[in-house]
Amino acid sequence: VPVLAKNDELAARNRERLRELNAFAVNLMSSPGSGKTTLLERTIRALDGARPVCVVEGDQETPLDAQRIRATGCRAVQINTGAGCHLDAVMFADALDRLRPPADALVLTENVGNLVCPALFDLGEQARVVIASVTEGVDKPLKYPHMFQSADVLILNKIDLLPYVDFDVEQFAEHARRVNPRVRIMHLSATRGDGLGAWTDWLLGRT
Amino acid sequence: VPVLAKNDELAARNRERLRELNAFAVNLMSSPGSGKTTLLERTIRALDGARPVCVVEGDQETPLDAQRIRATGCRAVQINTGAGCHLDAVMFADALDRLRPPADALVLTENVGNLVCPALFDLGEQARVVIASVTEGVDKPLKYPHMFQSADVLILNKIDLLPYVDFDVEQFAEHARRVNPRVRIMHLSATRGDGLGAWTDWLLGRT
Ligand SMILES: Nc1nc2c(ncn2[C@@H]2O[C@H](COP(=O)(O)OP(=O)(O)OP(=O)(O)O)[C@@H](O)[C@H]2O)c(=O)[nH]1
Ligand SMILES: Nc1nc2c(ncn2[C@@H]2O[C@H](COP(=O)(O)OP(=O)(O)OP(=O)(O)O)[C@@H](O)[C@H]2O)c(=O)[nH]1
Ligand SMILES: [Mg+2]
Ligand SMILES: [Mg+2]
Ligand SMILES: [Zn+2]
Ligand SMILES: [Zn+2]
Repeated sequence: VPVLAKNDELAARNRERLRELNAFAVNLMSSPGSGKTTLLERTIRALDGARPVCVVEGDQETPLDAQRIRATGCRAVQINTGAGCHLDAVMFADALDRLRPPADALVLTENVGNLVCPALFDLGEQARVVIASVTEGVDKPLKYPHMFQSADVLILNKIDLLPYVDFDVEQFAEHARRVNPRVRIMHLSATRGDGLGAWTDWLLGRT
Repeated sequence: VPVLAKNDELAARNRERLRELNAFAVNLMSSPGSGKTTLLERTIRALDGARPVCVVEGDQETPLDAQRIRATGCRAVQINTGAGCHLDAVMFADALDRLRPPADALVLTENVGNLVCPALFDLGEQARVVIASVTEGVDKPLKYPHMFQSADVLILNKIDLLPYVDFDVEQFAEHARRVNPRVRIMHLSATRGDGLGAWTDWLLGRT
């Protein structure tokens, strides 16, 4: 059985397991340092218990991101992939075993910082969220199309830096919609909190 | 023969081929959007013919980066990897066939934007240069250690944005030296030109 087919079978079982819990699982992906962990920290605090949250953290090395999440009072497990460049359904299944999400939980997974490989591996999530930041350039959707095509939501982060960088927000949206015509785009600053409300509304299923 | 061993055999032949040309080949790696192409554009203009330059561009999709390089008057070939996440020795050998670098050339390769996989594939370069930008956070060397361990030079780019971001330059250097004690660190702004002289001096073998 080819590697990807095997992965997808287990992903389907993960998806079913989460459905039985009425959990909402999100696979959060981006380049290194686009703001995934910062957004999760802000999100957990903003949700303020509206729904139980647990987090799966993926990185090549270190427990740093899971530690940041736990500092908010939220449960997190850290996966270290070593030389690996993406999370897969096996790792996600193991993480769910360790995490034991309660009924109705938001299960938020921060994938390895990488705009390439994570897009190719279904974990069993219900939704995929991709973060791009205004410091990375407007052409990323065209150059890394598999990632941007796979997104349900596309967060443009670090909008507080717009005055200092050469970034055309309209052109970025145009490129994003060329590879993914129906993607939902949100503008955010994870550090300042701009746009956080629209994001948490979407997470809570209100929009 | 395992995949990586086969790669390394061809890389060794690429290395020898470049040595016979007295060429200096650099493998330039970073996260998406850290400034690889912008740095190459500035470098070519700053070198102003001091040495012949040719460029190998690697991206999943589009000819955009090779086009930007050619706009400077410099020869470039574009490799598109499709779903692939890194350049390898086969692609690099093909690129050299297309590029036909002259004697004494600087052969500058911009790898796929990815802090993970490119570190694992020897192309046949003489040196590896990694770019990190001040917008990505200080912990990247710890979290992506294979990439930072493999660097001969580590360029900290976008220093013009330091007033607007939370980035401790000393802490970053400390993390980088923890995984790579002898790495040479350079501070640059590819857009403004700060630090360009030290970089071109190194390229020309003057330091
Ligand atoms: N100016 C600004 N900086 C931000 C914003 N969001 C995050 N950052 C900064 O960007 C850097 C990286 O943030 P992280 O949240 O660690 O990024 P990440 O995507 O989790 O990084 P990896 O897990 O290593 O891939 C940190 O220095 C953050 O403070 C934002 O909205 N504006
Ligand atoms: N403020 C600032 N922006 C920069 C600097 N260098 C590059 N940029 C910007 O960063 C964005 C990405 O630059 P690129 O040179 O395309 O980055 P790249 O690493 O080649 O990107 P990929 O090839 O897609 O991985 C562009 O909008 C550049 O203008 C810098 O020193 N300072
Ligand atoms: Mg993180
Ligand atoms: Mg580029
Ligand atoms: Zn990969
Ligand atoms: Zn890879």
